[in-house]
Order: sequence, then structure tokens, then C-alpha cells
Amino acid sequence: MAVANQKGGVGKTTTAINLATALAACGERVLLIDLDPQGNASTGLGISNKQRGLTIYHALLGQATLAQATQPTAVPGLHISPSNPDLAAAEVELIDQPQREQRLARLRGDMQNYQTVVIDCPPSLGLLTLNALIASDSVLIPLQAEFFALEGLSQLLRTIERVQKTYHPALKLEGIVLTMLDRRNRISMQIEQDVRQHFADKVYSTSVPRNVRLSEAPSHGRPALVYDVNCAGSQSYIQLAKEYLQRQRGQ
Amino acid sequence: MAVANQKGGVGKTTTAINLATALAACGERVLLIDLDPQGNASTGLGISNKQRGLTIYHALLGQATLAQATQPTAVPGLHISPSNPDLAAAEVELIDQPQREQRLARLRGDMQNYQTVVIDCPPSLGLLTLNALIASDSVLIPLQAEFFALEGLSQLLRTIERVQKTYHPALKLEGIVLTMLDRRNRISMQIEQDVRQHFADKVYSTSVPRNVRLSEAPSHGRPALVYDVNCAGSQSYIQLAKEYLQRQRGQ
Ligand SMILES: Nc1ncnc2c1ncn2[C@@H]1O[C@H](COP(=O)(O)OP(=O)(O)OP(=O)(O)O)[C@@H](O)[C@H]1O
Ligand SMILES: Nc1ncnc2c1ncn2[C@@H]1O[C@H](COP(=O)(O)OP(=O)(O)OP(=O)(O)O)[C@@H](O)[C@H]1O
Ligand SMILES: [Mg+2]
Ligand SMILES: [Mg+2]
Repeated sequence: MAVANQKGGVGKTTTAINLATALAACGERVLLIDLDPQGNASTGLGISNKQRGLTIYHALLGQATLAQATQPTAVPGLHISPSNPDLAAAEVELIDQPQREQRLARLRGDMQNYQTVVIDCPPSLGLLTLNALIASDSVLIPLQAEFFALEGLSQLLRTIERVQKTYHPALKLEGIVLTMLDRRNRISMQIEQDVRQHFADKVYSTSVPRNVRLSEAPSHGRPALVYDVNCAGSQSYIQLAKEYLQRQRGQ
Repeated sequence: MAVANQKGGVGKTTTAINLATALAACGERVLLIDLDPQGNASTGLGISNKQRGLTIYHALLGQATLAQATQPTAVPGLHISPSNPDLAAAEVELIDQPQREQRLARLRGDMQNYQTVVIDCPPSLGLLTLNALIASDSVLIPLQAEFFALEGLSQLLRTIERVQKTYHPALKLEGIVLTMLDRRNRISMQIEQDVRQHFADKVYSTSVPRNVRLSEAPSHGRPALVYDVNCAGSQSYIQLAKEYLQRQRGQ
């Protein structure tokens, strides 16, 4: 599952880390792939720069297997393929390679040991996000209830349609998750209502409230579910994992 | 001046729009270049999709002059070169062009009529941001007082150094502006203190508080300074413009 949205700062990494952790806590064997050169998902799971010897960059360029570029995290059942700024070079280095958009999909064989693979995407619709969409069964869209974020949603949905037509017809929209929701903010509430009306059951009933503990957890190198399981943020991600599993079973 | 930070959602567009508006209100002739395919700066200044016939994309690819790709905004003294999602294609189309990173710098001649040019950058360190850094005299870094945003700062500063060494020695760091500052948030306050200690006078004394009116203004297609000049957000951008002009004069 790709966690994607070209709008910046909408909660992609926070959702990828905490949903992956909550799924692992439910007993799933989960792999988190950090496909953002910023490496925030790796940092948020306590992977230091020294521990990022082999990264998803090496696996994409065929310099290592996915298994070699994967390591366990402090969360039982959750493994990660980390990233660092070198990954930014992959976009240029893969430009003249054949099937440059299928490099991640070609690694699917190595993902069989995991029940769920979550991919954290960078804030763009470039080659890295394209690789994630083509390699995934579904795409989860974290949506901040703000005007600029809403404006970008139609562009993202058009891109997903193009990927379905040109590369990967089986790609489906997993759903839209409203993030950083502030009940006191009139505009946010209005946007939530509009989105639920327009996209109906594509929108997860679980939404994630704005919760400062979610932004504190990364500085401790731990997911919010480990840092403070009782906070509103963690509870909403546990709820989100349950709803995700229900939707999977319901299919 | 390039407004850049590869971390997403830190307030680049909000800063570019409102600082450009405040400078225009001080009597400066200002051009805002929207170099982000999301086109948020264009939307925030009320440019509809229909009005984006000629965009910065056309000027970068030499299909139009910068003057043809520029239009006035509702703010007196402020012009804009808008963008739309087509701009995302420029990164690939320019890949095998000579001096692809200098395309914007080559348009500097057409910018002479303006006293200040503000460039809103996308959340990445790719070809578009590289063009902005090489075309600019200085770079302004909006910094959200959050852990992931702080982590990306050193990577951004390294990129700026590389641009100074390889392409544009005269590029200077205009400064760091703390955005979305929440006085009630312990971590934010700690980060503000650390940044001010570490970067000293490179950090603007003006910081921008978290203020919901700033996120409401774009839905009305107007800068916050026009939508609600008395709100805390607008006042801080007016203050920021004054500090910018003082620092320019002090040089
Ligand atoms: N629900 C929330 N409440 C409060 N803070 C949050 C919440 N979700 C995320 N944050 C914080 O907001 C910032 C942006 O979130 P995050 O980095 O997860 O977004 P992103 O979409 O991955 O950003 P990018 O586009 O740069 O990859 C981070 O500092 C994060 O800690
Ligand atoms: N000081 C502030 N207080 C409250 N909301 C803000 C503030 N500054 C920006 N915002 C809102 O936060 C969101 C992110 O800001 P903005 O879009 O300007 O960031 P950006 O860095 O340009 O994002 P991107 O990386 O996607 O280009 C927007 O919805 C904006 O309206
Ligand atoms: Mg992220
Ligand atoms: Mg922006």
C-alpha cells in the first residue's frame, strides 16, 4: 500500500509509521519502505544515519536485494527499508534505464514474507512516487483538511487514473484519511463534510485529530504508539488499523 | 529571492504570497514566480485555471518570454508568473537540454522592471528548486518548529553550499523564518531557542505564529493581508517585510 500525496506536510510519514506500527501490534508481519529522500520514516523509527548502510536506493538500483536493504525496527513484527538523501539521485540515475518506473514492482517477489507493505512517498508525483503506485495493490491518501491540500486532491486522483490506464490496472484507491483535524476550526469542519459527501465510503470513518504528541514522538525515534499509546493520536491510528483490516476482510 | 525548503508543508507558499504582498504594499514593484507545479501561489492570489494560459513553464522552455508569462494580480504593484501541473513535465523535458539548471537564470534580464522577485519553490531539491537557487541573489528558508522540519535543514544548507561552489558563488542565505509557531507547544519553543542559538542573526527576529486566518485566506483567492490585515498572521508578514527591507538596506 502506497501512502501518497504530492501536497507537502499532510501527514504521510506520520500515517505510514503509526499505521504500520498498529498493524504490527495486531500481529501482522509488516514492511515499511521509506521512499522519501528526506528519510523521515527511518528517523521516526529510530534508525540512525550510521545504520542506513544499505537502503532502498541500493535495492532500486539493483546494487542489493530488498532483503539486504531491510532491517528490523524496535517494534516487533515491523521491518523497514530505510532511506537517506542519496535516494534523491535515483530519479536522475534511473532516467535512461528501461522500465525505470517498474524498479520497485520488480522487488515484489522479495516482499512475500510480509502480509502488509506500507510505502511512505515523497511530496511529489515524480519517479519515486510513480514506482510506489505501480508496485502497490492500493493507495492511501492522507488529506489535511485545508484549502491547498484539497486543491491538490483532484490532480492526485488524475495521476492515479493515469497509472491504472498505462501501467497497473489493478491499482485501487484504498481510501482517504483526514489528518490533523481540528474540531475548533470552521474551515476544517466544512472541508471534512464536503469530502465525506463527495467521496462517500472512500473516506475512512476514522480521522486523525491534531495532537501534539504525534509531532513529539519522532524526536524520540519512536512511533507515537510506543511513545504514548494513550494519546488521542495513537488511539486514532489504532482505530485506523482496525478499520483497514475490516475493509480488507470485507473485500 | 528563492523561498525554499524540501520539507513539505512548512509555509513556503504562505510566506511567498504574504511577504510579496507586504513588500508591494511598501511600494516595491514585486514579481512572484510560482515554481511549484501544485500552483498554490497562483491560487492564493486568485488566478483561476483559465487565466493560466501562459505560465512559467512556457518561459522556462523558451516557448514564451517571461513578460508574456506574467500578469498583474489584484494586489497593486504585485505581478505573478503562474504555474499549473504542466510544470511537473519540465523536469523531464529539460533533462537532456544543455544548462538545464540555468533556464530561470537566463530570464533575469526580463526581471529588471521589478525591485524584488520572490520565487515559491516545490517541496523537493530537484531541477525546479535548483533553477530557483541559481537564478536568485538569496534564499529565504521558512522553517516549521517541528522535529522532521529541523532534520531537513542541514540537508538544505548542504545543497545551498553545493550550488554556491558549483554554479552561483554569489548566492547568499537571506535568512531563516520560523513559521507556524505555537507558543503553547513546549517542543516548538525548544526548537526556536536551539535554532536562534545555533544560527544567531541568520534567523529573522520576526516569526510567524500559527494563525487560522492564514489558512482561510487562500480559499478566497486573496493574500491574508487583503483578506484580514489585522490578524496576527498578516501583522507578522508586514513585520517580516519591514525586517527584510531593513536587512537589505543594512547590507
Ligand atoms: N495529527 C497530527 N497532529 C499534530 N502534528 C502532526 C500530525 N500529523 C503529523 N504531524 C506533524 O506535522 C508535520 C508534518 O507531518 P508529516 O511529516 O508526517 O507529513 P508528510 O506529508 O510526511 O510531509 P512531507 O510532505 O514533507 O513528506 C510533522 O512535523 C509531524 O510531526
Ligand atoms: N502560520 C500559519 N498558521 C496556520 N496555518 C498556516 C500557516 N502557514 C501556513 N499555513 C497553512 O498550512 C498549510 C501549509 O502551508 P503552505 O502550503 O504554505 O506550505 P508549503 O511549504 O508551501 O507546502 P508545500 O510543501 O506543499 O509547497 C496550508 O494549508 C496553509 O494555509
Ligand atoms: Mg513525509
Ligand atoms: Mg507550497
